Amino acid sequence: MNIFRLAGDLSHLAAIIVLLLKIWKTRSCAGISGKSQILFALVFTTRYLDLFTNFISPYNTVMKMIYLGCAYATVYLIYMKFKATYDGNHDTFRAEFLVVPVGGLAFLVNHEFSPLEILWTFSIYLESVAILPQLFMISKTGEAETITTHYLFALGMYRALYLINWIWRYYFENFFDLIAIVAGCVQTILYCDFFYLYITKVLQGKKLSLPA
Amino acid sequence: MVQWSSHDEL
Repeated sequence: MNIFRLAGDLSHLAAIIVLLLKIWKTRSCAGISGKSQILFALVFTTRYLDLFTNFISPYNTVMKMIYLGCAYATVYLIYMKFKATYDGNHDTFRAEFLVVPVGGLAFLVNHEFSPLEILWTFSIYLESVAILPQLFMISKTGEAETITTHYLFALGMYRALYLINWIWRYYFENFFDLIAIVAGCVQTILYCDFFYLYITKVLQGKKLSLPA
Repeated sequence: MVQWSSHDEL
């Protein structure tokens, strides 16, 4: 464990908690893409199948359980409890256009052709594009609530910090996982235009609105 | 190059 990976995990945890609290406190999931949240729940489910069979550390197990619990709680709030506030008309990104190619790629490019490893690879590839429905929804509505932008910033920073973690691990632990690194680069690049808007607008106290 | 062994990251 290094400071970049810990900061990344805490940023990820913060993002997940901020989103859950935003929906719970405002009793509304307006502006939130339910499809992205379903994809994230799928990412955690396919990545943490070894939760009970492969013990790494108490930290690892606890964080995995928190991520899984929050992901499913968020999906429940969006599609069940606060379904009336779900903005389905703007959450129209075709998620199957992500899941199918990612599923195919996981079969073709992986470290080992075994069920658990293919599912882990699927989760890594899927996570890199899972935010697209959310970014697409913001581009369609042309704006985002400030709390949602904080959620996205923390979520984007988590994988950016992981990129630094992988550089660190390469030099100090001689650890290298090309699949995670390439997917992490793609994932972080997808946030770049949002990062620009966040830094130039939200941090200046303005509301995030896109030129319609 | 120590590549993947068991995934120890979240």
